[in-house]
Amino acid sequence: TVGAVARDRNGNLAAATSTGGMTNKQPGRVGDAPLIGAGTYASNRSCAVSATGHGEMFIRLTVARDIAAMMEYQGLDLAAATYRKVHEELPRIDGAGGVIAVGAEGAPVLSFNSEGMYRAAQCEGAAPIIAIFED
Amino acid sequence: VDWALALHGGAGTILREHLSPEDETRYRAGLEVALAAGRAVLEAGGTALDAVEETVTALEENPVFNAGKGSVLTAEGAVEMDAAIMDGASLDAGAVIGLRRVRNPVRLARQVMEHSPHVMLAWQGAEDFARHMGAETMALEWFVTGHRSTQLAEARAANVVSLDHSDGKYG
Repeated sequence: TVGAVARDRNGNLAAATSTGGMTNKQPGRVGDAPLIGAGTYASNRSCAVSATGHGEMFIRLTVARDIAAMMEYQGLDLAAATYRKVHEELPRIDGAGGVIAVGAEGAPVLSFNSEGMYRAAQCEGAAPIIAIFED
Repeated sequence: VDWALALHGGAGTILREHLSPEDETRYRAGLEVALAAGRAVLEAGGTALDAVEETVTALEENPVFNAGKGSVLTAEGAVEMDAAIMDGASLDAGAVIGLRRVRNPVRLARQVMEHSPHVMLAWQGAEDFARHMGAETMALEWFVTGHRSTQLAEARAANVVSLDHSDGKYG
């Protein structure tokens, strides 16, 4: 799975995700990537999110929209909402994977509970970050 | 407002000992190319929507990632690609499911969002829409790589389903 989130200079947010699924999957199996609210979501009121991992678990927890909802209704910041979903709730149902997210201000959040996540990020005026493992 | 961009190329049980220096170099190079594609849009004053589309398209074009060229294979040895895109300003969204021949699913997802009254199109309906929109299609050989064929053979032998970058299996 691959994905991207962005904030432009007008403050607008967007998210996109694309995938082949899982190796040796049953034909017809659909994961979270194309499901709006599970693997992909964007709202200027909160954040843009793209997810990757064990899709069935991300669907059950409506991960992307739930992160946005925690920001909208609970007032959590992006990092706290993302941490709760990825590190506290997903592992309880063997949900391996991660998300990338960006809000109306600040740097993107890249969070995963798996061994690694191929990822990159950059903010205007800052150096790019490219990483695979925890460090 | 400062622009910001992030991308992922998948997750899973990516063990250091299984990732050769050559492979790590290829992955990092692919991430940099994709980041540059989105960055170019945002630096020029473009929209977040264009930036995520260009970033994901660059990842779809790189065979090391599981989307577009380099997609993993189903139990029947086919590719079935899905994609979605969402505009945070309008809450407009588009998604496609089960594509087998469309070169860049994310671009078709955007066309669903912008040129259809629907949020999601799947399987034959999505393929028909792709033809109607003139989306570029490729033969199966474009999408299938030797690495993914090997992964499928190993998964079949072990009777498991696995994440795209995973040695952790879901039996």
